[in-house]
Amino acid sequence: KEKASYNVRPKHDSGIKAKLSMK
Amino acid sequence: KDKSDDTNPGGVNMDCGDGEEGLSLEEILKLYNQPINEEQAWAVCYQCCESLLQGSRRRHSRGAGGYARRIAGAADVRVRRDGTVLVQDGQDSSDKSRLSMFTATEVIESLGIVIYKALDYGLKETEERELSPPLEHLIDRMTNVVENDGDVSRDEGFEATEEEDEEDKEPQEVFNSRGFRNVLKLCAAHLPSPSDAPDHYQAVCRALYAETRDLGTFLEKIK
Repeated sequence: KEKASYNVRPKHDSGIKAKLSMK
Repeated sequence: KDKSDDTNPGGVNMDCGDGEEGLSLEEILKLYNQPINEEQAWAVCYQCCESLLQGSRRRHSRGAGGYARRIAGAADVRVRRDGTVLVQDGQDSSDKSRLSMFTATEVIESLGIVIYKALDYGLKETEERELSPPLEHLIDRMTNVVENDGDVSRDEGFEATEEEDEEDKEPQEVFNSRGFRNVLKLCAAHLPSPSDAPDHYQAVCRALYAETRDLGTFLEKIK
C-alpha cells in the first residue's frame, strides 16, 4: 500500500499537538 | 509494517467475521502502521457525527438527555463495510463510569482528540504533523482550543451559524445536536459540492474498510 503523504515538523509549543497533549 | 506480531498483523481479526461490527479505527491504524490521511479524517469525523446525532435523536425520543458515550480512543470508532461508522455505546459496558452523562461539547471534544491522534499515529512526541489549515481549524473548533476572547459560546462550543429550523424549536434537541450539526457543516463545506457530503464521506469510509480488509487478507496470504 502506498504510504500516506504528509509533512512532519518539530512539535511547536503553540501548535495543536502541544495544546491537545495538555488535555 | 509492524513485525512485532507475526501471528496477527496489526491485531486485526482476519477471519472476515466482523459482520456488522466492522473494523475499529484502532485496528485500521495498527494494520497500516501509519496515520490516516486527511480525507479519511474528514470522512471519519463526518460519519461519527452522523452516528452520534442519530443516537442523540433516539435517546431524545426516549426522553433521555446527555450522552452515555465519550469517545475514549480509536477502538471506540468502528467503520462498517457500507461506510457507516458506529461509535461504541458505553451502555453495554461493564465499566459503570462510562454510563455517566456527558454533554455534546465533551463528546465532540473527545471525537476531535481521537481524530487528531489518528492523524498523529506513529509520530514521535517531538514531532508534529503539518495539517492543512481547514482540518486544523476543524480540530481546533472541536477541541475548543481556538482563542475566542474568553467568550466561550455555550452552543456546544460552536457559533450558531445556521438558520433555525424545525428541530431548533425543541430546546433539548438544540442542546444535544447543534454542535454535531455544526461539525457536519464544516466537514461538508470542505467539499467542492457540500451537498455531496453524505455520499462522499460514506464512500471514503467504505473504501477505507475495503482497503483495510484487502491489506489484511494480503498480509495473511504472505504469512
